[in-house]
Formats: sequence, C-alpha cells, structure tokens
Amino acid sequence: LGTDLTTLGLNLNSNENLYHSFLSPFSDSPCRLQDIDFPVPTEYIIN
Amino acid sequence: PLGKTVLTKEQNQHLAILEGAYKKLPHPSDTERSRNYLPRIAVNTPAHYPQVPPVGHDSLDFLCKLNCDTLFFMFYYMEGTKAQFLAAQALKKLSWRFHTRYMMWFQRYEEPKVITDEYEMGTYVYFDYSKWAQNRKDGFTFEYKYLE
Amino acid sequence: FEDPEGLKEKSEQLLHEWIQHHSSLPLKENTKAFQQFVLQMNSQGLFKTDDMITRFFRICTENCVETCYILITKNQRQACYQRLDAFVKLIILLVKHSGDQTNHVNKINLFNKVLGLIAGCLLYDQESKLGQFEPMPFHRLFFMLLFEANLPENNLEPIIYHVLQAFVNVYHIIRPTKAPGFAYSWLELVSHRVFLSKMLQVSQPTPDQSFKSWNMYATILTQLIKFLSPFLRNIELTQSVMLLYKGTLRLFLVLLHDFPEFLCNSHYQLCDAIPSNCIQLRNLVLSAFPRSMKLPDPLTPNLKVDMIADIDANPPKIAYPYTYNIPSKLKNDLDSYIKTRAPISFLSDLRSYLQTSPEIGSRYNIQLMNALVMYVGTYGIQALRSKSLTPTHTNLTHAVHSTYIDIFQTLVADLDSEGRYLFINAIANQLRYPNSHTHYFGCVLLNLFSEANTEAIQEQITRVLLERLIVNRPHPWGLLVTFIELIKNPQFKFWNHQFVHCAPEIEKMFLSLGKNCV
Repeated sequence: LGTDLTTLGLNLNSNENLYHSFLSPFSDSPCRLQDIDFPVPTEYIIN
Repeated sequence: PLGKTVLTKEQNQHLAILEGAYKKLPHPSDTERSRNYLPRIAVNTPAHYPQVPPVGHDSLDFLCKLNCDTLFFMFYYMEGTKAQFLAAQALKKLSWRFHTRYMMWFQRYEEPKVITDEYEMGTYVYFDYSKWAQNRKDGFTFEYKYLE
Repeated sequence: FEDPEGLKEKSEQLLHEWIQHHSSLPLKENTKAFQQFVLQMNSQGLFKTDDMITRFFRICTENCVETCYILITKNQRQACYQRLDAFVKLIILLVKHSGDQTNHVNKINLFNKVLGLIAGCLLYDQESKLGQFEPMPFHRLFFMLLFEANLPENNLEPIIYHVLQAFVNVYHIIRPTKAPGFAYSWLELVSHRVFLSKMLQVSQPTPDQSFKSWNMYATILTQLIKFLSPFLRNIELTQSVMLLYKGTLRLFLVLLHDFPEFLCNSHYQLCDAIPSNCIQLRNLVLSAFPRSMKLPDPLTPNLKVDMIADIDANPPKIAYPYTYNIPSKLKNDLDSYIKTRAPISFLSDLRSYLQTSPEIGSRYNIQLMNALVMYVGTYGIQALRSKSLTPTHTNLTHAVHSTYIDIFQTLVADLDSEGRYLFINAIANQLRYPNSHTHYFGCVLLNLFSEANTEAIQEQITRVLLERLIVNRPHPWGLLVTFIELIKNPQFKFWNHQFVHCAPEIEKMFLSLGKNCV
C-alpha cells in the first residue's frame, strides 16, 4: 500500500496552506485561480 | 502479518456498488458555484499542451507581467473568484483605477489638468468592456466618490 | 406517503415558477420576489403545519432529482446546476427568514430537516435505482447548501456552528458504509476547502466548539477508514478502491500540512480504525507534530531524548474517550491489580479479555488492545511522575512502576504472535513527536526487547518497527528515535541476534539502515 506521496499533485513544501486550493481528493492538480470563490468587493460583481 | 479476511456479504455488496459509482465520478464543477460566463468544460487537449497552470501563476508578481487585456479578461470573465481579485490588484499596481459607476478601468494618459478634493479632470485611457477595447477620453472628470 | 390530494402538483408548480422567474434575479430583486413567493406558498397552505412544509421539501427534492436524471442523460449538467441551485436558494431564504432574528432554533431545525430529507431521498434512490443511481444531484444540493450557508449575504454566521453540526449529522447518515454509491461524492464533500476551513480552522465562536468540530471531523474520517478497511486489509485494490484510497491519502496529506494539530489531537481514534497493514497512512497520522514545535534531528549523535525540553512535561491530548472501549469488569480488575497486585490471576486472565474470536487473523479485539495499552501506560507515566522519575530503562522496573511493566511483560510473553503483533503495534502507535507518551512508550518497547525471554519476541518487536520504517515517507519522529536507540545502544546487543543475519539481503538492509542512522 506504499505510495510516493510527493506524486499526488500536492505541493508539500508550500509555505501556504494547501486546502485553500485543494480542488478534489480525486484530482492531482490544485484549483486554478478562477475556481476559487473569493469575497470580492460588491462593485466587482458586474455581470 | 494478519493475513486476509473473508469479505462479508455486505462488504462484497459495497464493493459492487462502489464499482458502479466509479463510473459516475463527481465532476469538479459539481462542487463549484456555476460560472455563467466561463463554465468549466473538460476538453482533452493534446498531451504536449500544458496541463497545469505555470508555477507561481497565483502570485501578484506573475499577474503583473501579463498584458492588460489578459488581466481585463480575468477581471470581467472570472467574477467572484480569486482570479478576479488578483487581476484587480495587478491592474491597480499597474496604475489603473476602477470606476465603480462605469465599472471600467481608467488610467491617467497624462497629469490631470485639475485636481481637487472631490475630483480630477484630464485625459485618460479606459478599457471599454462592451467594445473590448482601450479608448482615450479627453476632458474626463473622475469623481473620487467613484474611485474604488 | 399519503400526500394530501393535489399537494404534489401545487408544490411542483410553485417550484417551477420559482426556478423560472426568481432564482436568477440579483439579490435585491430576489428578496422582494421571495416575499411575494412566500405569500403564494402561504396561500396554498404550505405553512399550515410542520408536516406540510416537510412534504413540500420532499416533493421538491424528488422533483429536482428526477429532472436531473433526465438532464444528465442529455448531458446537460449545467442545466442541472441551475435547477438545483435555484432550489437551494429557496431553501436558504426560507431558513434565513424563519423564526425571528434572535431565536435561531427554527432556522436550525429547518436546516436539519431539509438535510435529513435530502439524505432520505438519496438512500431511497440508491436502494431503488441500484446501478442507475446518480450521485450528482445530491452532491450538488449538499455542496450548494454549505456554500450558500457560508455566504455573508445570507447572514447565517450566528448559527454556522449548528449548520456544521447538521452537515456532520447528515454525512454520518449517508456515510460510505450506508451509501457506497455516494462514496466518491461523500469524500469530495467532506474534503471540500470550504468545509475543511470551517471544521478545522480554529475559528469557532468558542475554543470548546473548535475542539468539538475537530472531534466531529475525526469521526467523519473514521467512517471513511472503516469503509475502506476490509478492502485495504485484503489489499484487494480494485481501481475503484484505489481511487478512493488515493483520495484519502491526498486529504490526509492536506491535513498533515495544514492542520497537524488536528491530527495530533485525533491520532488515537484514527489509529483505532486504520488497518494494521495500512502502514503509510498510519505513519502519516503519527508524523504530525505541533507547528510551534521544533523537532531535534533524530540522527543527532548522542541525542538524549530525556534531555529534550519539556518532553515529559506535557502529556499529549487524547481527544478520544478510549476508556469506554474497556469493559467495566476488566477496568475494575485492572484498577485493583494496579493498586493491590491482586487478584494474582488477573495477569493470566488478561489474554482471555483480549481474544474474542478463534478466527485466525481476527482473533483479537484491536480497539480493546489499544485502549488497554493506553490506559496502563497513562497511569504508568503518572506513577513515575509521582516520584519525579523520568522513564528510563531502570526506572521502569522501579517499585513504583513494577505493576505496570509486569502487565506489559505478561502480555508480550503470553500472547501468540498475532496478539503480540497487535500489542507491539499499540505501543508503537504512540511513538510520535517529542512528548511524554513517545518517551515512555519508546522506553517500554526497548525494555520489552531487552527483558524478552525469547528471541522471537525481539524479532517481532524489530519487525513492527521495521515495517514502519521501510514504507515511503513520512516517518514519525518517535519511531526513528526509538529504532536508532535500539540499533545503537550496546545494552540491547541488537547486532548479536541471529534474525539480524537471517538472510544476506536482511543483513544488508540493517547495515544500510544502521549506516544511515549512525
């Protein structure tokens, strides 16, 4: 059951928390910027 | 060292049902707010295309190197996300200012002719999202109450 | 059952109207439209009784799900989202406006009710539709309810802790052993960044609630491990199990990186559930250490563990009430033996408590074994501390501690190899970051090695440590330090043992390990 845990697509040396951009337990790539909902100023909600 | 255990009937059932679920895995978009203007659509691009964003793509320095149109695209098409927020920060760093009434980004074309506590007036470049183009505007009054 | 005549049609008509006309409105208009809509619902008698509103939600949930089944076959996933998100919007507005602003009970009850209804529909659907079951509609409903509940505009912040509790309850109801058809969605939901941050960030209104949400999350993880356990135990890794296991590893890696204190707090409960051959996942949990702590390099020459600052000062927090795993009769006998060394038969009876089945490979109650070791060890540490003694090889046999070490030595001598393997594992599960348990149980293990009356025991202790060392990283600090002490300290005469030289590749491995370590 051993796995090289550095191959699961998580940047384990990151100084930032990983969970902010943790896309899915089934994905080996993190969220893209446009995937992360963010509390932007209401003026930015243009559409 | 403990060896195998015989799976119970229920565990074998679980395994069979899991096999079925394995064919209907969740899509990343199932757990994301609907993106009306840029929905996530999985497309199998050729393997030699970059499959993940470049390293450092989520840093302000990286965004400041992008050309303005890219930042405007991120700002207007990725609403309510970290991309929009960072794009706005990068634009400000590149001395653009967001006008909250026209909802457009303005940049001084030259030193304004008039500057008071309430407004400044002069020639500006602005990005018109409806025409998706940058235009120049002479004699424009930028009221500070609309400065974000 | 027995929905009142016409209720289904009325409810579906109202839902359809809401989805068509109101849901996509911006917030301001949406609220006005909502007020109009509520008047309509009221005029249809939907608020007359608790039963009616419950039926309304159930009918709407079923309607949304049925429609999604059709849209999914047409590959119109986005259209599903619109429908489901609109229904969620209606739910959230009804929750937000139920009861008055100060009394939150109505809101919380309504939220629990809706989640329970969706869970009920999910379980019913999974059972009735079998292979045709579609997880996505339920997945989307649960996610969007959590997402909307966290939106500042819905100002549910005052009840967010109760909202999280509601989700923990519903995730328990639809845990993978109950809804294996929903297992992937379930793992995705419980590991979602919004849920993680709410459950694990120390941001609850009170510290006590933070710990409670930590313990709730540990219970969720335990449910996941319990589902995987039989398949991992047999290393029956179909692709479907492997995907779920890899997803579990990813989640635990994020927890190790971002919330190590949470893993430190929950290691006992998780190790109780992790199958003993799932060594890497267990090492991952045991490798966590508080971010405020600086770990001395285990390879530091002449590292004296007992010289490490406050290693004995603070017993690590064990959140899980493990003593409840010890039957009260055994606990009473244990307490009386520890106090009075009587009844003398207690030691020889111990194995009978632990052995619960004749089935090879499942003979022992692992949770009881773990609890017994933790119970005896915890009091053994207190006994040493009462005489201001630190755990050293000699102090373990000191009069004040002799009953405790007797119990451990009896177990290691009496148990068969299966039982001894589980017993040694229970001790090795405490070898973590520098703390009084790591120090004490490390000494106990080395003491059992040096006092062993057969080489088989020494070999088995070595095996248990070794199998934890030869898997991929990470490796717990306490494991490394204990193993290095074993192979370095001449008192244990490690290299003299026949099993170290039992085969050339084994000897080579020990030598390379020894070279790395020494």
